[in-house]
Amino acid sequence: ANEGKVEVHSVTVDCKVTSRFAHTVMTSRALNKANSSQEIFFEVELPKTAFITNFSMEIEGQVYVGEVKEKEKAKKQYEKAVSSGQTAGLVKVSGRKMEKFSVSVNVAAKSNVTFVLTYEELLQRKLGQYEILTRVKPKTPVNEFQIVADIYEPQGIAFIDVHATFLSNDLLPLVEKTVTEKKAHISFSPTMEQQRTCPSCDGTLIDGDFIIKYDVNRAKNLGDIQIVNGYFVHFFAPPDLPRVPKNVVFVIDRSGSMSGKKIAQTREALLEILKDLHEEDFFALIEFDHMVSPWRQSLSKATKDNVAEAMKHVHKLRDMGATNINDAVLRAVSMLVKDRQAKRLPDRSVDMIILLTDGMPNSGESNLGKIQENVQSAIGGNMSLFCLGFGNDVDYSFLDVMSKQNKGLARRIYEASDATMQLQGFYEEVSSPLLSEVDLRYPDNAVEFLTTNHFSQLFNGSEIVVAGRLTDNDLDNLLVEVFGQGFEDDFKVQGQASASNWDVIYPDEEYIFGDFTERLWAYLTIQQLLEKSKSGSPDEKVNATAKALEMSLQYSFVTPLTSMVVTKPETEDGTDSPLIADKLTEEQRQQAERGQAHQLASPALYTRTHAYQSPPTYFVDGD
Amino acid sequence: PHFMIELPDRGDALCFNINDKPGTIFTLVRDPESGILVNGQIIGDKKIPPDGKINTYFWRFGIIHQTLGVRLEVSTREISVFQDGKRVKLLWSDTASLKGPNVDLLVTKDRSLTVTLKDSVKFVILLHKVWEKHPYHRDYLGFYTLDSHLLSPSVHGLLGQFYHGIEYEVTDLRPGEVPEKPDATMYVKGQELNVTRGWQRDFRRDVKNGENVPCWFIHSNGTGLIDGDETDYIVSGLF
Repeated sequence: ANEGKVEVHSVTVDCKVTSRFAHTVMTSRALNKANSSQEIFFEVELPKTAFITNFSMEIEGQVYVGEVKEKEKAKKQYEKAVSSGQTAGLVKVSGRKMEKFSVSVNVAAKSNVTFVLTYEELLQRKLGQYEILTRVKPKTPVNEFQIVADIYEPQGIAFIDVHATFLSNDLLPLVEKTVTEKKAHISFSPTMEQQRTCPSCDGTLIDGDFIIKYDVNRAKNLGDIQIVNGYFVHFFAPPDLPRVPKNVVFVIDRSGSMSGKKIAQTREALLEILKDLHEEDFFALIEFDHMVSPWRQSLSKATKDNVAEAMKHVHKLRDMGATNINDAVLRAVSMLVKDRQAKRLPDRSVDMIILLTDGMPNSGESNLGKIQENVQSAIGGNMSLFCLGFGNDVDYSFLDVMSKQNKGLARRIYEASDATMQLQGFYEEVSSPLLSEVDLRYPDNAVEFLTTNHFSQLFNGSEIVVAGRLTDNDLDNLLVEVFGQGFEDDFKVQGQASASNWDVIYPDEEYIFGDFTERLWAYLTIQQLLEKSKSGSPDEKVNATAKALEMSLQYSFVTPLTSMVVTKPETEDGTDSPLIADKLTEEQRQQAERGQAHQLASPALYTRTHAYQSPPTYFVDGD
Repeated sequence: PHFMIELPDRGDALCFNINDKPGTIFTLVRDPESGILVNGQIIGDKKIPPDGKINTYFWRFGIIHQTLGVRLEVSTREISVFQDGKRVKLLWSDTASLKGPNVDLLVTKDRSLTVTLKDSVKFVILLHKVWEKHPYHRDYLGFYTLDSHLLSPSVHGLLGQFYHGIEYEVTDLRPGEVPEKPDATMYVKGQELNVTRGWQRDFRRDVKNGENVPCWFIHSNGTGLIDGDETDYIVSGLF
């Protein structure tokens, strides 16, 4: 705000990761040097996979703390403030991986303000690594600037890489990295002078992404099970499993809207993907507009000759016509079914369809619900459907639901110069199944509130995570079994997990771990309930939404069902100007990108209600 | 431990904390007329937490009903009932009920013990099980009076003194240290106290998370609200 009249004293990012569960606190302190009050803005970007858990502002010694409330209720409660434009909190999309949280407050002359934002996320293993992404843009050099990350991984840290988009040769040595077997400490704390673009300049070099990438030592067979505080989490990604051959049908949209860059990038990506096919894989190409045109009538083994033929065909890919997704996908399904029936495909192999489209179906069946129904019924749980939504015109939620109904997942492909890389990257993630129909089992009488424990596939470079609550706090050994179908044999392991003594693993640490396993479990459960609330039966959707809401409130997570509400100090005209932070869904992000600004709004003090029961009670209990 | 006095007639509640050295035994209820006594002993965390705040909790209660000749000792480990020279031991790990002429007990596995003493008092003791390997915390107990209307007017103790109601007024609501917790002035027992609006938790329906109950918090170990100070309630033995 008003450059020169606001001094940013400190910007600190403190990230603690314990067994992939990251807890990040961003703090910023500024002084209004002006002789009159002025609006000071706090804008930060956080990963879209993270949930905000806390936000507070300290102004003139008064702390204003955020509270997580039910989104719909908060909206209704503050409709009036919303309609009169008294809203302040805003969450916006910021690129592909981040979303922006911004607030502004009026700060009196010569006064300080401190903003603290906390968010949490479960880091996902992709292509063999976890990534912690911190985006920093302090705009001017800051007296105290610090990024600190402490990573605690009881499995042991296999490698750790740190880089930042703004790291020059001068700044690079300032990144301190201390890695021991199970712990890593990373810090970056340039002085004000080191931050400057030139010795007497006001500009700062610090502007961009600070990225930490690491992996843990993979535990063989059973995986790694951690039992802490009555909750357990099971990480499963054993090393050295042979990949399972796949039978993949690429269903490619070549309709008119794909013209220009999109069709060129699709062509380019397909050529690279075809090159990467393993010889034991089978593949097919089906192009579609209003017509469906298979390259061949059945799948072909990925021999050098067949791949070369396919590449020649891909070179000829041209855009034309309308979009008939229904018939194209159904054709892919029937091709796989027929080839299976004719025993042209190996017994132990995985069937998958990869659909790439950029638009809404407008030819043949165009009712989205009906298409989902047709596809689900044709697939019948026998293959996986992965969908790539190219650009902003496609209805992403339609693809997302359709994939999830069919053991797959969807991904948005952003229209940009790197779209080819995005397409390839997604393919790389899903192209190496190691196991299929993976079941992780625990004794019914020992665990409850288990997160999803059946997975259609385990892909190379990814990780399966299951968490749950133990019914017995004193449990020393938890019996665990994992079943799956591998390339040559069935995968079956059994073993016992025991609670580790964290005091022994990290003897020099204070008790920092608290309830991270419980929060990890809650985060995972909420994510899965939110998925279920989109793709389950009507009853399941209602129940999943209600449960996800209850847990979001209980664990103070800002999810798409809740809002973080902070009452700001009164402005000079005596009005309260509350602010609210929401969590965007992928659909909302897409809408926002289409130009529909997503403004979220308002609210004031919230009174908790408690149903008093008669007669009176008098009690004493723990604090 | 946190104490809570719920006053449904007023739609309000009062609360305070009592802390002392681990090992201290407090009298919670003493009714000389009916011969009822409830004492509780506190323990602390396994070691001092990083914030340096020592938390104490009840881990053992001794309950006597002299007239009925019943004595109960309830700890986080086990439950013992002594009557007519006999001892019955119950475990928290079993669901069990015991119905006698003077006393009814109901143990809900790893969760609660409901005690009904004939024609006098009904209460429930909650077991809070903490992860065994937790570096700081350990198991503790909560004590909830469910029915006390048959006790005599002379009943006393840290909880007992409130069984027949309490008169108080709260005025002068003003901003506190945090916006959600305003301060106010409370007039009670002829004194003027600075109190703070806050919440404490009732764990009866949800033993893990509890439910927040808004209440007026009386600072400094309930000074001004309780008769005397907390040291007046310290006793040397559980019975």
